[in-house]
Amino acid sequence: ASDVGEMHEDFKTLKEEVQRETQEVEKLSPVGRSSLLTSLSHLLGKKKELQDLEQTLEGALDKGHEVTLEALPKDVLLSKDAMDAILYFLGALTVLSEAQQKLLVKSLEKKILPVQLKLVESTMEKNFLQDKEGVFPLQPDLLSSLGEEELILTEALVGLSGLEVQRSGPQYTWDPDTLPHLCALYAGLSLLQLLSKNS
Amino acid sequence: MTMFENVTRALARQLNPRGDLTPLDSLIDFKRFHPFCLVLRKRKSTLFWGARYVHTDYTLLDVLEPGSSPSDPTDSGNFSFKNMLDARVEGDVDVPKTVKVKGTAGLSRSSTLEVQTLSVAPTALENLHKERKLSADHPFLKEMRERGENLYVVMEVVETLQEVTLERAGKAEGCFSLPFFAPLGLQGSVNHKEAVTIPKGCVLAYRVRQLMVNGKDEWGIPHICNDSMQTFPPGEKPGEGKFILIQ
Repeated sequence: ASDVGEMHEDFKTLKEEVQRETQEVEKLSPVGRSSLLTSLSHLLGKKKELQDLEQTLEGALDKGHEVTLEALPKDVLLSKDAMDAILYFLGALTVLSEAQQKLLVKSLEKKILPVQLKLVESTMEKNFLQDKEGVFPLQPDLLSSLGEEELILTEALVGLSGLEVQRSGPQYTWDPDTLPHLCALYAGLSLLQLLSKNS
Repeated sequence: MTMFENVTRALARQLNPRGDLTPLDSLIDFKRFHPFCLVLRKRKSTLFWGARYVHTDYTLLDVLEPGSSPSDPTDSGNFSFKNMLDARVEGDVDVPKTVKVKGTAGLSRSSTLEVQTLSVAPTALENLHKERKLSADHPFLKEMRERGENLYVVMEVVETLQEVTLERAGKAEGCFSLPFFAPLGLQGSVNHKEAVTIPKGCVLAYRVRQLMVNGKDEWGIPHICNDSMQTFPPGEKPGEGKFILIQ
């Protein structure tokens, strides 16, 4: 019954899983996506409230209740698949610490989510099945577009998931025990990037 | 990732690679993951970041009719770990019940984690099943039944034998504690803690099995279950059509 334990999958499987869920969110109208982004921006950094929302949504799905997103001019009714997908991403976001959630909001404001997503994706792609800790070179152009503040923000965000980036080199330290956290960060970044794309 | 999570994940990996031992995420919750504790499973979750079980405030014994208490969970082995964070590097099983790990970096050399596994004995469970029925009117059960939740019982735990203070060897600490983060209120939370004290008897990892309820007060904990099984018989949920607004 319990299928927690270790994961047997590769990065491609994670990427496909995340893509499947983002596609469901993408089906929301622009107003719906914008409303969802606003809601999440307010909740990120408040872990308890995020968890409460997760539980409420789970309950609503179980009971077959309808869920709507507050929006103007008209509230947006969520399909079951959209609720499922939102629940998936809430699960990922609640894995992150409050500090990371706040850093995500800050990154959203600074519009650096695509760079952060690329950084996480690139390192995971190379090391997903790597079960030994090690230091690896980082593609220099991955961070070259970031200014000092953005760099610090990014280092902190990924560092809190266990991906230590060193500017000298540049290089990063891979720690296989942090993989679940990085997977959650990857999913969280994917969702927020999608939602912020057209906003 | 917190030090506690690092340790529990490394422990689960070491004791039960690719198995169903679930590492505990949060030190504060350990008392709610003892044997017989009832936990909920997150409805929509993934293998990739786990965290599938959520604690409740009840144990199986709380929701059964009063009666004799089961025997204490049995101890099925002690283990000793050194430098848990480096377990993956040079883990080596010397004798069946002892794992010694040499480390290179990470935890302080003096940190040794002594743990034991405790599990609910099959006979204890059988006796409990024979002697005590479900307290059908228990408010918690009523609520869970109404919500159609699936309940799981913690059947096995890995817990600490001694209090232990684990220290991180301080790589990358401090690099985020820049004034830049002060407006975000992150100064305190971004700085990594360098030590954590894990109390004696603290659950670090656990195994669960699904609770099944038949009729009003019959219950069981099957050995094998799958995703389609439901704790409460289907068709008992009231189907109100409420709206929930997100914002």
